[in-house]
Amino acid sequence: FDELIVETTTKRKQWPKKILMHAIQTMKAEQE
Amino acid sequence: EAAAPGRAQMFATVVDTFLEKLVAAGSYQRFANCYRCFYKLQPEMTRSIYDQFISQLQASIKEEIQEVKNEGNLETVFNSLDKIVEEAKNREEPAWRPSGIPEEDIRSAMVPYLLKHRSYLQKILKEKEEENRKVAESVLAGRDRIAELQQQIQARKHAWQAISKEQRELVMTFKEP
Amino acid sequence: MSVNPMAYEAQFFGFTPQTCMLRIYIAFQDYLFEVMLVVESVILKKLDGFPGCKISPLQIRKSTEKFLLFMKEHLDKLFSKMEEVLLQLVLNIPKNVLLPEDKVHEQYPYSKEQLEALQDEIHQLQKQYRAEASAGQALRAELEEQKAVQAELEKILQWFDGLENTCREHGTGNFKESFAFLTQNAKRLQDVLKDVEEKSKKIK
Repeated sequence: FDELIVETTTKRKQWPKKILMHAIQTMKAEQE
Repeated sequence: EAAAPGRAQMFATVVDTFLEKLVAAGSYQRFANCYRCFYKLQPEMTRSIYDQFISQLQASIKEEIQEVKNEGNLETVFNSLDKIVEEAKNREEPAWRPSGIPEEDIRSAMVPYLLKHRSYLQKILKEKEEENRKVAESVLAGRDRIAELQQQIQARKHAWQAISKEQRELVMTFKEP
Repeated sequence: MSVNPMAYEAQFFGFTPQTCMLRIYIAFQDYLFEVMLVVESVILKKLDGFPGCKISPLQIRKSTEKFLLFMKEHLDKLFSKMEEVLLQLVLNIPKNVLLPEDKVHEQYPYSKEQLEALQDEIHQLQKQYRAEASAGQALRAELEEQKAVQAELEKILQWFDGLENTCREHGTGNFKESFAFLTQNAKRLQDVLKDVEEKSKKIK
């Protein structure tokens, strides 16, 4: 349970940035 | 009013208090009482064993706490949490918390970039419209120019046609009736 | 009792506070056991130095257990107090606090509908831009075409100019007038001719 909590909350902390990187790349590519 | 102690200091204080109370609970009287037979035989030895027991226990516990602090980088982490809490001190209502539905929570993270993207698109659309407006003006001017040229050509053509008509008539007049 | 996973704290610290406390508790407990064993072994060794003494190892073991039990009870009581205080005041994130990585939720509390509306707007803008871009291409294409057409038409006009210049070079200033003049003269000639014919008839 503890590992699950740490794993989930680590994703909550890190993954928005990762997803955003891809989204921003997509937007930049589209702008180019 | 003295500033409320930070988390790091509070952590240290609480652990120290715990240790004090634990040592106080495990007093020498208590220890000698439990090892009564040995205490009667060797009271000084009992005391020195007890003293070593306590200092060893304290050292181990302090070492463990230091290890946890190092591993979790707790000093720095506590200080940065103090700052974050300090920044929020003027907020009363409960702050946002993860909903447990990632798709929902990622939404707000996307918004600032989508807004930026939107304003970029609005900007280039405006530029493109302005650019096209100018080109459209030149196209209209070009169309007028062409119409004008065509009219001129028509006029010249009609003038020549008129002359050639008169020419034919003239020739007719020379022909034998 | 529902467990509070303290997920938000875990997001910040990188570990769950309860686990952190559990780890500390287990360490403390291990130390207490270890150091008690050391105490007992030291006492037993000391007793070896008194061969006549009647204290048995079992007695010492019972004393150890008695003191250990006592210490363990106090450890548990004190530790749960410490844990309660630390979980409440140190290893916790107050309800009104938002972590830096989540600031965006405070600034842009967008609902699903709002986000969809924003995305629709972006798609709309993209469509409009594409339309404008192709319109621009069409306009520029027409401009090119107009250049060619204008050049052709100007060439034709120059041709007419050339024609008139040719006439001018050969004495006929304005071709139309001179042609009218020619026509007049021709008519006058005809009249004269007719006149001459009539007179010649009379003379015969």
